[in-house]
Amino acid sequence: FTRSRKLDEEMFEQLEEILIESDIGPRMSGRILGDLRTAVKTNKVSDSAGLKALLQAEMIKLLKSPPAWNHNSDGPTIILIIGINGVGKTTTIAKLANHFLKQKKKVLLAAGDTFRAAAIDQLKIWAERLGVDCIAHQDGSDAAAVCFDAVTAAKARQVDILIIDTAGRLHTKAHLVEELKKIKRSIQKVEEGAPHETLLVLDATTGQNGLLQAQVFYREVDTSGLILTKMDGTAKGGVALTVSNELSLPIRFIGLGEKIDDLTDFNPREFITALFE
Amino acid sequence: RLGDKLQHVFKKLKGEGALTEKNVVDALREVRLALLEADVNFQVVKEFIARVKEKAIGQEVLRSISPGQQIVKVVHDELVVTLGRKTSEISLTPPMTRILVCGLQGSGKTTTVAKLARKLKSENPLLVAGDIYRPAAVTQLKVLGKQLDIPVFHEPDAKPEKMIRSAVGMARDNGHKLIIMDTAGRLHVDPDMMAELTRVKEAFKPTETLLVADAMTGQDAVRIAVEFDKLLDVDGIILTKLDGDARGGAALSMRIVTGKPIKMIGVGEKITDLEVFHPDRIASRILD
Ligand SMILES: Nc1nc2c(ncn2[C@@H]2O[C@H](COP(=O)(O)OP(=O)(O)OP(=O)(O)O)[C@@H](O)[C@H]2O)c(=O)[nH]1
Ligand SMILES: Nc1nc2c(ncn2[C@@H]2O[C@H](COP(=O)(O)OP(=O)(O)OP(=O)(O)O)[C@@H](O)[C@H]2O)c(=O)[nH]1
Ligand SMILES: [Mg+2]
Ligand SMILES: [Mg+2]
Repeated sequence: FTRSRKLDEEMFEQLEEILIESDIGPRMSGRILGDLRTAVKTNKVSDSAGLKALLQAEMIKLLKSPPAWNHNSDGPTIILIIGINGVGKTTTIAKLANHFLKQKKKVLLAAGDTFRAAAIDQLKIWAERLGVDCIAHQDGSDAAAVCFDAVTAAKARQVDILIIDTAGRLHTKAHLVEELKKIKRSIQKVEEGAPHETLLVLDATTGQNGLLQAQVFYREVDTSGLILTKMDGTAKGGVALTVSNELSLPIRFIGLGEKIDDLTDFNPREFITALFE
Repeated sequence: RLGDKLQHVFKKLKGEGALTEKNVVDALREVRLALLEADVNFQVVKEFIARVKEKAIGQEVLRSISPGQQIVKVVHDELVVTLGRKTSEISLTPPMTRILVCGLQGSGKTTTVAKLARKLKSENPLLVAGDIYRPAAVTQLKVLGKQLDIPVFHEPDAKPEKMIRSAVGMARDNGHKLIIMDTAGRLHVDPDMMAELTRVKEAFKPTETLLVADAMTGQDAVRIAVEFDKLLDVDGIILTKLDGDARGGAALSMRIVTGKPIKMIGVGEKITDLEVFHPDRIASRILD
């Protein structure tokens, strides 16, 4: 009996290592394993395989049942894409547009990054490849004004989906977070319920800072969902689990590469299984 | 803050007689937690704590009236020593310095190339736009080059390794003493792209190969650094986006597993936002 007790403790340590190395974070890992110890009592687990299976089942539960998309029933559904620098927003917008085009939806894009060198050029190239229009002003123009025009155009042209790109910004830069709020207000002047979805893009290689990013963007601009990019690397993206659970935000999509088709619907079972590989 | 947490740990022990080694080992659990929360790699933390334990169970701690502070000092000093005691700069190699910049997608390479060029403007740099994949990547570098009045070389329809001959020729003919080459972001587990990088390095023969990495990288920092270093034998690392609130544990992980110095840090989106790496500042940040 003593021998099997020791094995259990070592097994818990091995599981803790897997969780922490997946970027779930030490506190969340501790919480998950604490819940697992409780579950072990009720489930009468007797070996390490059973323990691992129980843990995976518990973790899948943490990610299940996302709410339905907030679609606009009488007008374009407006999706605002936000996130810190370099996480993959612009590329993800191209993939999202492709996703909706395959559903026979009419899509319009907005080049809301008026700051970074060649940001507008970048989105325009994607729009051209997809055969969709892209509302854009000049480099250095007011982002809120571009978004205002884009929503106006989306309604006039009766598109199904408008996806708005924004400049990468660190959540620690108050003036840039303010700019996002201004963008939202401008959008709301044209369409009251908009943006219908505000999706935060998280890079799978990000560590615990992902949680800080999400907390600020959630509090300040009311994020409604997550997209996790660069899952084709070796990072497990565990911080997304912590964010999703803590803020009750659904992970909508996973980015798996740099091409237009490299976007899949988020699948909790696949995500958790991959975490343990 | 770690200092406060440790103070709390030791406050609970006051009046229980002299501090023992076991008390210190228990306190080191708080240090372990702080390092993991700061994104230092799990294995790296294990080895680092083992190293620190030797120093932490010394008499200065056991007899100190503020053992918590003593432990923080021991850990901080060990971090500074590990991160590299002095700051390590980019070396110039007359008559032609050749800097190759590489790293994962979105880490900040193109922006960093421009920042480096501005810093080393007195060398009359020529930039090479070697990212032929990302939409408007060449445009991005050309826009930045124009802002700095620094020329950007790009050979349309040429593979990056094939561009180098003409780029070096142009640099020599026009009195440039420095060439900085930007490359496409790539995954360390993408064999074709890593092979391309190897070919680029063989053709370019850089005098300085720099890995540009995001300061908020998590546990994967070790794997990324090892793979790039194994293939290219990098000369140094540049950590970007340190103007945020990422603790920067990736700095320790990457430094420990490759033994390569962190040379500079990116501290913003502006072309002026590049600073020399200071180990003590990053150490304080990791422990915060
Ligand atoms: N491997 C991989 N690369 C990706 C993925 N998503 C985006 N990228 C790459 O990441 C890099 C940055 O992508 P962008 O779309 O420019 O990122 P961004 O968030 O718009 O960047 P900023 O606008 O500068 O903040 C590009 O090289 C993309 O090709 C992904 O899922 N996997
Ligand atoms: N806040 C901040 N942003 C940075 C820093 N360095 C780069 N960026 C931003 O990060 C984003 C990505 O920078 P890029 O230079 O395009 O990155 P990259 O590595 O060349 O990207 P790929 O070529 O797609 O792999 C841009 O929005 C930059 O402005 C930094 O030190 N701080
Ligand atoms: Mg972008
Ligand atoms: Mg680039």
